[in-house]
Amino acid sequence: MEFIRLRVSGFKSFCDATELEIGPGLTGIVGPNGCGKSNVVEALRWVMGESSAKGLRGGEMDDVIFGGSGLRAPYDLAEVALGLKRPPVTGDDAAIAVLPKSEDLEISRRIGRGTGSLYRLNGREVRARDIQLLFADAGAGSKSPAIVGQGQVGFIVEAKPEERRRLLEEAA
Amino acid sequence: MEFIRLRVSGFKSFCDATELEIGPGLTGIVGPNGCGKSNVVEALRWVMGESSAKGLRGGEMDDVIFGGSGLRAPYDLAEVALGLKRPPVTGDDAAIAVLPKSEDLEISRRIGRGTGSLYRLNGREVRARDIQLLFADAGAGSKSPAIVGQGQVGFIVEAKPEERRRLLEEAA
Amino acid sequence: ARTRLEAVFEDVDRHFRHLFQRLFGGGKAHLRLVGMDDPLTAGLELDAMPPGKKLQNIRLLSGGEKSLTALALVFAFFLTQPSPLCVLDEVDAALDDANVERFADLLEEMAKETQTRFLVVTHHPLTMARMHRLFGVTMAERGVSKLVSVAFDEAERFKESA
Amino acid sequence: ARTRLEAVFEDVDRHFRHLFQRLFGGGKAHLRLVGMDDPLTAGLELDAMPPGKKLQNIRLLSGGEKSLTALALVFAFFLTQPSPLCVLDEVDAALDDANVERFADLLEEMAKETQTRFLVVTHHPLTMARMHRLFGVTMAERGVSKLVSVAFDEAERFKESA
Ligand SMILES: Nc1ncnc2c1ncn2[C@@H]1O[C@H](COP(=O)(O)OP(=O)(O)OP(=O)(O)O)[C@@H](O)[C@H]1O
Ligand SMILES: Nc1ncnc2c1ncn2[C@@H]1O[C@H](COP(=O)(O)OP(=O)(O)OP(=O)(O)O)[C@@H](O)[C@H]1O
Ligand SMILES: [Mg+2]
Ligand SMILES: [Mg+2]
Repeated sequence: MEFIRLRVSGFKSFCDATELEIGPGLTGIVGPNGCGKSNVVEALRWVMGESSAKGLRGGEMDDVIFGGSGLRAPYDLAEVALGLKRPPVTGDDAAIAVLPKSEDLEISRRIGRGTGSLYRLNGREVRARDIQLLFADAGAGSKSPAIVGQGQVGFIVEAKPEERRRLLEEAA
Repeated sequence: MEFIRLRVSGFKSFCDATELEIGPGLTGIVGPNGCGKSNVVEALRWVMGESSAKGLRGGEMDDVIFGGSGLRAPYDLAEVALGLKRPPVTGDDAAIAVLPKSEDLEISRRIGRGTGSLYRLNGREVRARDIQLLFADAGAGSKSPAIVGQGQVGFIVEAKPEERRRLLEEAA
Repeated sequence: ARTRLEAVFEDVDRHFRHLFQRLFGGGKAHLRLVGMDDPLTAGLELDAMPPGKKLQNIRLLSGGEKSLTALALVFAFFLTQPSPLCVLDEVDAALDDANVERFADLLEEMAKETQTRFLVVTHHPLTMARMHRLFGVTMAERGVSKLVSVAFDEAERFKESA
Repeated sequence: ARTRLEAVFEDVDRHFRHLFQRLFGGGKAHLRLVGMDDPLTAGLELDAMPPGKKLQNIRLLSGGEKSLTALALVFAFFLTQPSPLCVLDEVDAALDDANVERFADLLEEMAKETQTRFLVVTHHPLTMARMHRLFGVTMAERGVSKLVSVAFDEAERFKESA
């Protein structure tokens, strides 16, 4: 599975639609304090099935919807879409019935104020569970050790031994 | 009260005696990762009466004594001395009986492995309580908001409202 | 006890509002005492609005914005009850260059206006350049730390690990 | 289940030992499984000894040493179970220049050896310089973020706050 692009609209400080190309190798994300770099990381974790508002620095999940700025009114809708490429389908893969045969996948998550989240896979509505499974199988879930949030790098060293074991189990 | 110098010996990675002059205005402390910068800050908090080993990144208070290096054996003693200058004694100051009349003060704390800490004020043994009171009156105790440890700067913003109130009370 | 706490609160709040605007180059922030009917559980709340943004929960602030807001509050306490010593251990780690400059401007001013002595641990060249003197901590012998006074032109060499 | 966990443990431990020495330029570190008699409470312990130092409680490690040790472990998990994506948000904030270079060397090598795509958020010029491409996040309109592709010579300008 390859991550190709991330499109964000109405999510946190990204009120207008904007897109990040995720090329091979190393992509740097730069900019001044408070400009929205960590919001990009959270948009990625959100579309991959993150279910905890607190894990996205919010009080409730609606906090991810653009809350307005000095000049703009708040929005009521947020959407993040992730473009992926998958290796051609093999026998056991087909077991995840939701996966379309094509190699290009688009996963999107949309939330309306007060109306909850909706996931789609290539346009068809799916459950959060299906999306979380899809990423867990590829070793890339929203809780994977491969996503290190700001200020979190020391966590693995400060964590209790049982918490570290859980990371080992995820990798197993 | 003015802080003039800090002498460290046998404390954490400072096995040989070494001294920091604390001049007026801004003194920068620089050096590569792991060289001992935060150990200097902890030496200062320790001589000012810090009583929690965990607050000094240790398991027990003996962890502050030089534990050896690749080439050196562990030490059994650690001592930190702090040179201060005090404004001339006035009426109510004399109430803190332990304070000598002179303007130059030297506060030291020494610990032996397994034998506990000993405080001295200008050579005379005093209790931890006397030292903590001395600094609290000058608004400079080891828990004062004016000493911000590494990684702690965000604490005030992340703390619960009651915890912040306690800082207000200290300043009152 | 209450009126004393409220008097200190007003001082800290006044300094905090002013320092926040200095550090952010604009915006608004203030403190709030909540639950004062029971002084034992009363708390100090914080509202902060960086320039051009809406007032939100302070948890939504970015890493750098959180450091700056916290520094404004630390210095606000400080101006209310001056302390002979202030120690800051890598408080500039999350700041971009422009915010490091604003932080350093404020430090220089605090050093001029008060008798306080500051010890500032930093890796940031912009912060180092504003210091009145520098001490380097070396581990010439691995595992053994020593303190040496450093001239400004040598400071670059000091930053490097062995 | 046990043998599988133990097999993964051995892989992660092997990678961790090797990566720790690469990032610290020496020293020793290893992982330990403790309390395995009860798999539900078993834990993963960590021993780390930077070059020239004695083995101590990992809590005594410095800020920068902690970040490097943690990165060695994150990458060790990563090499054991490759992931299509790795995201690192300012993991270099506590590192001095020499350690940023070692971290960036390792990143470049991981990018060559695996198919993984990396997103690296950073303020550090030395890390930026090693990226294959840069995206800037701007707030040209205050409070409103946009993503734009940035040429390397423009990167310096991007770092500055408005
Ligand atoms: N729902 C929302 N609506 C509008 N703005 C939001 C929303 N949630 C967060 N923000 C804004 O996003 C900003 C934080 O962005 P972010 O944490 O991504 O910054 P950053 O680029 O990572 O900065 P730093 O370098 O300091 O870590 C905050 O100023 C906050 O006001
Ligand atoms: N009791 C002790 N005996 C010997 N060495 C010790 C002792 N306690 C801590 N150390 C050593 O001190 C080092 C940490 O020093 P310190 O935290 O002051 O570094 P630092 O200069 O602040 O680095 P950074 O820039 O990464 O924050 C550790 O490597 C640890 O091994
Ligand atoms: Mg951030
Ligand atoms: Mg440190």
